[in-house]
Amino acid sequence: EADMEVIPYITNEYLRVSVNKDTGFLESIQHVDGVKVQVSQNWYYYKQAQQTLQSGAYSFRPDSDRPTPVTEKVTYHAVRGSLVKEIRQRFSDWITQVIRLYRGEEFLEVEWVVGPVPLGTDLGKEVVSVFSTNITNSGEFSTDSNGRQMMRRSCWNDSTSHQQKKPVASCYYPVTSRICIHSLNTSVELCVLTDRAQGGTSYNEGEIELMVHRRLLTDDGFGLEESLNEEAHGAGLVVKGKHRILFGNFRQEVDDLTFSERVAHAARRWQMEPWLFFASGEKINRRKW
Amino acid sequence: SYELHLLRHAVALTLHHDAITGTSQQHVANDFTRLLSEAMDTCSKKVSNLLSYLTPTWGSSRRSKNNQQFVTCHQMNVSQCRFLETQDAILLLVYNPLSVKTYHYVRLPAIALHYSIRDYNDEEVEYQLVPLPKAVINVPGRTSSAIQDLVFEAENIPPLGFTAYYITPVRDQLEENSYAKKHSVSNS
Repeated sequence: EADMEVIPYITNEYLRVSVNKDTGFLESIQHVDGVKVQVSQNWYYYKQAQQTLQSGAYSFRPDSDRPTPVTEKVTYHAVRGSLVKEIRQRFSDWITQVIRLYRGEEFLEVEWVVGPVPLGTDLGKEVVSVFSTNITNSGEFSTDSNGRQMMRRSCWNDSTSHQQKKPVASCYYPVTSRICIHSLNTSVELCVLTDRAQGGTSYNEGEIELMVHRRLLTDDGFGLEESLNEEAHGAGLVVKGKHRILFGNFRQEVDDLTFSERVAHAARRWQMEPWLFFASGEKINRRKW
Repeated sequence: SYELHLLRHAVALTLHHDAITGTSQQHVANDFTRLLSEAMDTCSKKVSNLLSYLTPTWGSSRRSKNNQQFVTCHQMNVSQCRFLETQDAILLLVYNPLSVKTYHYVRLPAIALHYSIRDYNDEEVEYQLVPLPKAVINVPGRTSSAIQDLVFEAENIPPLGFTAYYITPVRDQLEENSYAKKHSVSNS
């Protein structure tokens, strides 16, 4: 019988994950070896307004550089057991999420169900999950665009003489398996692993943003003549997926592996996770088994 | 084999930039999905055939090819698998495609409130039943009656190899009815 309590944290052998008692948002993750990171997470969306250049299959053209939060607080409850502990959050009618710890695993899993995206007065929404941390990454982040090599990214124009920030659409990069930020002074690095290719950025200090869903009534004029408004079962598409958060001291080795090597292993282990095959068991007698 | 050729062709086709990035009209995207699904479906019979060479013959004493039919469920992400939900006992093979040993948390749609899970050493495996979030139960198009996930850890899966589990639900209709009633009340 899973106990539905409201104690705002879950733990396993490695991590203690706390949510804010009042808002219900993720608040901090503490590793058993002492590293602690303040991390809050919320869902946002970029609105699509009537403008000359619009978002579509080929392009991302939000009407502002920062998205709108879906909510200011969530309802939540915990489900605990010997193998898996979860905190379940409800952001809105169309966004719910489970924060999960498995026994013996060093990552925090976030499983989200997003959709159908409501179409209000705007011409569509592009939905992002934003992790806000206390990591001072000086505007730098890294993403892998091919599942192997991490590339340094930044939203600042380093070509001009004075520091000029690019618009957010120019700072969205392909994330095939993971996006990371790290702090040179605290040596803490945090990575968010994806279960499929997504677009991502780190537009504000300490933030990681990943776009998981888009529902648009606009066309971007690149010749497709069709807007991104996929439907299923008579309603807008519902997407379900997972992110996994890993963090640690990137200067410390564990079992002779650097932090980035451990993240690469975790990403490959997820991407190539085991396949399940089922057969009827009724013909198998117990002795033979 | 012809089946593998079909799958290679479908995968190669969906490596086109329009398929990867989604810069194609909906009907083209649907056609990519159709091609992939048909090829995977055709291949699953081939995979089942190959797996039956890998697995010993459990029912009969003769050392012959085991004629077990293995199936894959493609909607486990919404806790749905018709085959699983209609069997009294299940043989589960967990195949590890990595070149290193791994372990993996298995989540299956649960139809009972108690289970017996035995590993290849015939030892009982610890499991946990986790209630499904409403958002998963209400996913449009989901038809499964399962309202819980059966979670357990598959350990020490050898590289490019598999481990096997024998799973039998322990049914208790009275208890299940009262649980389903209580759960539907809490749902509403």
